[in-house]
Amino acid sequence: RDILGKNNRSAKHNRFHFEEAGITALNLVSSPGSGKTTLLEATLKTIKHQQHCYVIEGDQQTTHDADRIAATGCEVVQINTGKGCHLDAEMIHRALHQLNPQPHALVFIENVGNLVCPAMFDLGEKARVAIISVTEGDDKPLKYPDMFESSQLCIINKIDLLPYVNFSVARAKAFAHQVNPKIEFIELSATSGQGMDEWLAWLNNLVNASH
Amino acid sequence: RDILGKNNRSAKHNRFHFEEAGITALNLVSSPGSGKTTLLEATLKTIKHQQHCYVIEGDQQTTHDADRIAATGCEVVQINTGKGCHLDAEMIHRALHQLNPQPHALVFIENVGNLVCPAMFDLGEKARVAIISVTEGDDKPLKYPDMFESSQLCIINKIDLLPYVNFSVARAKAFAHQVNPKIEFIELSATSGQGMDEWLAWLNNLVNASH
Ligand SMILES: Nc1nc2c(ncn2[C@@H]2O[C@H](COP(=O)(O)OP(=O)(O)OP(=O)(O)O)[C@@H](O)[C@H]2O)c(=O)[nH]1
Ligand SMILES: Nc1nc2c(ncn2[C@@H]2O[C@H](COP(=O)(O)OP(=O)(O)OP(=O)(O)O)[C@@H](O)[C@H]2O)c(=O)[nH]1
Ligand SMILES: [Mg+2]
Ligand SMILES: [Mg+2]
Ligand SMILES: [Zn+2]
Ligand SMILES: [Zn+2]
Repeated sequence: RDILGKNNRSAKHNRFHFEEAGITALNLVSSPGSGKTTLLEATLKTIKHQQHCYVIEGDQQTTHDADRIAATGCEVVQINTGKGCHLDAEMIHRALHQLNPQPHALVFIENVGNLVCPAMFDLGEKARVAIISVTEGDDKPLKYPDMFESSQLCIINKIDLLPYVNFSVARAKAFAHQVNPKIEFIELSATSGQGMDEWLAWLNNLVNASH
Repeated sequence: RDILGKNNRSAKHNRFHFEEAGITALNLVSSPGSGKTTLLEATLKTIKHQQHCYVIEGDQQTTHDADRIAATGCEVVQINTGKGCHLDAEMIHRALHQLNPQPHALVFIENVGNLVCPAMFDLGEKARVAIISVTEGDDKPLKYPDMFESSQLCIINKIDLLPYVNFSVARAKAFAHQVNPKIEFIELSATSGQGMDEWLAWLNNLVNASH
């Protein structure tokens, strides 16, 4: 089936748009409820005065996540996929023309909560960030390998809950490295703020690399 | 596309197999890491002497979950879906002919961790049980409605962690009822054992209804 072929052509087109305008696009992927929106809220509140940001939200239904992002003052577009299990490059292309991001902006794409299907769909992003929560178990990188294989960064979120769960950070990292030796890690808590400095520094490096 | 049509025919065939032999089949669905395998381990250890059980495990990769189930002494088959994001009725049909469950058995099917795609694929089960963890946020029933609409029971798991997260049980239930007014709820902790009695009683009723 040529679905992936067509998607890759559309992703290339998006990437051309982004690079032409010096825009850094990120694709945030995770299981449902790992903390993508919470991390975005905390990030936007901190950097909104130094960096022009936009958000594209993907969910089966509701505008819950877009409403939370709008409340930070950030421009956001909500895509509802209905029965669809992932965002694709064409949806992003349409959203981009709605948002009309300024040159040198930072565009966050929050994908549908799903560790499987979004792995196959390039959106034209500069980097893909997989988020796992310490409450989900440390075996996810091996059980859902495609997503970790295709991500540059793995955020281990909700580390404030580590004392209450049997999650081994070392094991999760070893499993992720088995699938993708180049993947980087950041441990953080989107609610307590621990590790946010490291994440903001990583973002800063990525944005500077785009100019 | 006739994928769903073909799957429904295969599901009907499975259901015929099950009803013919008085077998109760359950389809457990959730996000990755909500606690499906942990719940099965706790359940099997408690009922293995009164009820003949079998498990069919679904994951993209690894036999981690089947190994955990086998360690309880229960017969289990692992299905690896590769790039596939859900179990389908044909996969279950093949697994059934491998397991050859005895009449009046209880067959648990643990689906791939994914709140989207498995909702569309009937496996021939008697009941579908959606599990949400209090660590995922209480908005999931509205954001991923198809899965809750097609489930008879919603287990709210990891209630031992409620003191550490901002999850409202009442809100989650109200959202699930908005999508499916008939859905039932059980609050439990698969690790502390709280609520397990209610779950075992629910299972017992289901099995007795099959005879
Ligand atoms: N304790 C703790 N809770 C967190 C953290 N990050 C997020 N949460 C909670 O986790 C739940 C889900 O967070 P969201 O940000 O909505 O997760 P999401 O990945 O955007 O969810 P979807 O968009 O539905 O896939 C909420 O109850 C958050 O408050 C964290 O670092 N620590
Ligand atoms: N605190 C607490 N942790 C739990 C509970 N149930 C499961 N866990 C933990 O949650 C993590 C994931 O549990 P699993 O049973 O592997 O989840 P799963 O739904 O089978 O995961 P997948 O098969 O990968 O989708 C593990 O670290 C478990 O120990 C619970 O009731 N309370
Ligand atoms: Mg979100
Ligand atoms: Mg499991
Ligand atoms: Zn899918
Ligand atoms: Zn048959």
